[in-house]
Amino acid sequence: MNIFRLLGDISHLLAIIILLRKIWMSRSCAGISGKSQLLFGLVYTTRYLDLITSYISLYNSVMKVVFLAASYATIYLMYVKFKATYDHNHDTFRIEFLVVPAVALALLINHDFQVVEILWTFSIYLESVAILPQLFMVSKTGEAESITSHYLFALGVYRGLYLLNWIYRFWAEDHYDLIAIVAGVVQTVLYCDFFYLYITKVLRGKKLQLPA
Amino acid sequence: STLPKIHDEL
Repeated sequence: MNIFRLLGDISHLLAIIILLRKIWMSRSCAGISGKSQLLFGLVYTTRYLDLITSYISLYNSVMKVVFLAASYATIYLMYVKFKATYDHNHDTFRIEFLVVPAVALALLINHDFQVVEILWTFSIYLESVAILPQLFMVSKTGEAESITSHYLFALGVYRGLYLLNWIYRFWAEDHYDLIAIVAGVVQTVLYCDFFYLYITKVLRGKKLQLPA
Repeated sequence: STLPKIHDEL
């Protein structure tokens, strides 16, 4: 463990808590993409299967349970409890265009052709594009509530910090995982446009408005 | 590169 990965995990946890709290407190999921949340649920489910088989550390196991629980809770709130507030009209990204290529790529490019490893690889590829429905929805509605933009910022920063973690691990442990790194770069780059808007607008107290 | 035997990251 290193400071970059710890801060990254904390930022990731913060993002998930911010979102869950926003939906729960406002009793509404307006402006939130349920499709992205479904994809995140799929990412954690396919990646954390080893929760039962391999024990790495208490921290690792606890965080996996928290991420899975928070993800399922968010999906439950969006699609069951507060589904009347779910914005179908703006959450229209075709997620099959993300899932199918991720499956294909995981079968083609992986470290080991075993079920758990293929699922892990699929989760890495899918996570790199899972935010697209949410970013697409923000661009369609043309704006995002500030709490939603804080959520997106924390979520984008988490994988950015993981990039620093991978640089550190390459230098300090001579260990690197090219699949995770390439997907992590793609994932972080997708947020760049949002990062720019967040820094220049939201941090100045303005609403996040995308140029129409 | 020492390929990750197990994935120790979240």
